Amino acid sequence: AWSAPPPPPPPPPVRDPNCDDPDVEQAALAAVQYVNSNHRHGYKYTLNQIDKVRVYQRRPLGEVYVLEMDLLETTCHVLDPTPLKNCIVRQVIEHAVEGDCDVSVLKLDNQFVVSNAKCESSPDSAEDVRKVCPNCALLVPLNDTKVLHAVDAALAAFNAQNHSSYFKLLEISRAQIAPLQSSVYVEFVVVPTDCAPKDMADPAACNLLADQYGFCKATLTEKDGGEDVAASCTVFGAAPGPQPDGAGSTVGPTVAAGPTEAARPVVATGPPVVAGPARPPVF
Amino acid sequence: GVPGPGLGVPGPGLAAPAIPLCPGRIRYFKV
Repeated sequence: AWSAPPPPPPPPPVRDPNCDDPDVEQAALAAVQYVNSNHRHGYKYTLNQIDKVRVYQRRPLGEVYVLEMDLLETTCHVLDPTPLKNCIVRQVIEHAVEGDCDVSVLKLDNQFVVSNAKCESSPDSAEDVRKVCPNCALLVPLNDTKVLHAVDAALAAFNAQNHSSYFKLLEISRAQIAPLQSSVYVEFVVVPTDCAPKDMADPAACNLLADQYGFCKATLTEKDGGEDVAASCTVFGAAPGPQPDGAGSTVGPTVAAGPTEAARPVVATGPPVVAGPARPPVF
Repeated sequence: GVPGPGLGVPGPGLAAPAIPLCPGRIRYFKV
């Protein structure tokens, strides 16, 4: 008598592949992309290590990768269009920030789709930073009064440079104070508005221009009873208009200029504020 | 010349020594 061959044994419901397995890495990279595209503040993260992985069979088709992974903060803001592969990882001496993520990724038809992700970020310990750099500045809360003052001073100085637009603060992204507390380092995001800086009377009446961002770094240093502020901003997006010096705001370096009268209250002494190069439009 | 218990090649039904598969490689540095 003829009988059908026995059906193949069902695949095991669970397997534990190598954390460095190419499929596991692909699932992790899909999860990193998902995380970066789903937070609107702070910086992009990049994959540092896959801690654990377990793969479950999904009925009727596919597999679910459940991962634990470590990420590291980069220097690219999430609104910065720079591709992640070109972003630099924050080093320990900059007080690195780590992200711990639990994610689930569905693999179906060789495509990886993230179904959920939960992440927590935490800075490296101050002790770890001091081990390699005793005098390096450490992260401080973004609402610290010294931080707020440094950002106000830097933005005022930047706006005093006769840009074609008045820039508004979008967010403070990072702040560090050195152990001696004589200088405050801040990173923040600004957005150009439809107001011209010279005619700007009421900042509240100025509207933000869409899809244009400036990423600023500034250091405010207390000096001889006054303050020095040095700031540079890289602006991405369409040109709001020509610069007073005749150079387009999207080409070439913006000319470094000394503080204007409006900047004097916040730029007491020291070197002029320097505006960084504006890059070509990317949006 | 006869190996004692626990030595030599695992017999039938015995698993080979487990190789740690995870965590994976560190790409930058450990925080």
